Amino acid sequence: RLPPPRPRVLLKAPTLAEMEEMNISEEEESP
Amino acid sequence: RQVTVQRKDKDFEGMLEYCKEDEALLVKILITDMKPQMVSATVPCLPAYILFMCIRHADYMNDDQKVHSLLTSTINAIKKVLKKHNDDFETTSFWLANTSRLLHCLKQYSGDEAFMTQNSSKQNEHCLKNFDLAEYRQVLSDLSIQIYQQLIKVAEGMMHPMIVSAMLESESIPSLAGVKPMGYRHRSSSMDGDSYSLEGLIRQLGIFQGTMCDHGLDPEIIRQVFKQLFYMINAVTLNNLLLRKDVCSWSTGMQLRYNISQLEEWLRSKNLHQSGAVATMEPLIQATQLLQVKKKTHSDAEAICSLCSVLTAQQVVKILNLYTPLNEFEERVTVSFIRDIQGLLRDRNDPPQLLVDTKHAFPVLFPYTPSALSLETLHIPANLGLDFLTRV
Repeated sequence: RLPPPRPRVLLKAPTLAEMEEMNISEEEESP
Repeated sequence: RQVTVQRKDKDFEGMLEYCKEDEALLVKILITDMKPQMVSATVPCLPAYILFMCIRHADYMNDDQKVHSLLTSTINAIKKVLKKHNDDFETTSFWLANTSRLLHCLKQYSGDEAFMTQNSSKQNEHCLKNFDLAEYRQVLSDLSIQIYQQLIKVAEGMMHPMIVSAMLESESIPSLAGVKPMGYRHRSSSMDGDSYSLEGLIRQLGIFQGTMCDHGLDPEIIRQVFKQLFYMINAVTLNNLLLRKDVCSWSTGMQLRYNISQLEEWLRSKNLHQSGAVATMEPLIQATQLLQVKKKTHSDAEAICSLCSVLTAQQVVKILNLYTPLNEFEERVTVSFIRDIQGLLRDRNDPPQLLVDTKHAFPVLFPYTPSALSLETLHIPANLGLDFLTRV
């Protein structure tokens, strides 16, 4: 029995490279 | 070693609830501080399943920030662990298995019918309710490719120093020991003969295979790893053969053919024979045959040309030029014979370079591999210290 089809909200994700950049800047900010 | 189960599995929905404040601890336990041995006695890819069950609960609660935060922390933590252990095969294999499993879970429970065909009805009930995580699937797919490339790099780095001595210099056929071309002494690039024997190389392949299987890496990915590693064995051995007169002899041809057959036997014993690994060894197999066939008449030349279909004309001629008779009874290959071969191979459209590209990488594919595991039956070992997770 399949669940009734229901629209799901697309969760936007940064690319791997963008995540890397965000991660680097977070690390730079933290002492 | 199991968490006490207070309710029957059927009462669980295959989700794990956690407080937002515990996310950092969850990621620390499951990723940053995780050692593959800590979960070796459990279902393979346990961290991936636990993380997915946490994502499911955040999805169920319609909390997009929580889903986003956990996935981002997970991906960043995996990248950090891989960076820290960038020369460790076991860690890299473990995270390749878990990252690709998390990717498969995001597909299997996405609600997309294309990924649901092999699901049980219970698994279909466990599909994500609120969010489409297709963009995160792309990130995890990119990350899996990065980890695969690291895995190959680590394995190649470990195998590279073993290949020449194991394939060309070790004497695995006892009766051939000491049968060397005149004027050459045994040359070994290894400091420790034992560790670089053919047996040592095969033992190393077995360690790679056993580790990847223990971690629950998809068999299709394991096959691609061995195709790539066998390509390197072929390339490094053939390049050495093309540059060294002392190994271009009938006896090395014999020894090498025996060594390749041992590698083929190993692939068969591990059910990896259909991986394409044997085909990558074809140039080397043809080189061994070239060392062993008669090289005298025009019909010998024709036979060599049809035999050496994947060697370039330049490689065939080079091996014939380097060929060194074993003793005074065996003749050197004549200049006219080599000219005959060159004439026969003139029309081949070969690449200009003599040596094989040892760095060539086959494109990797991660075919979708759904799991038969029912999330509601998953048990979390108490020793992981995840008692802040609540089964829902």
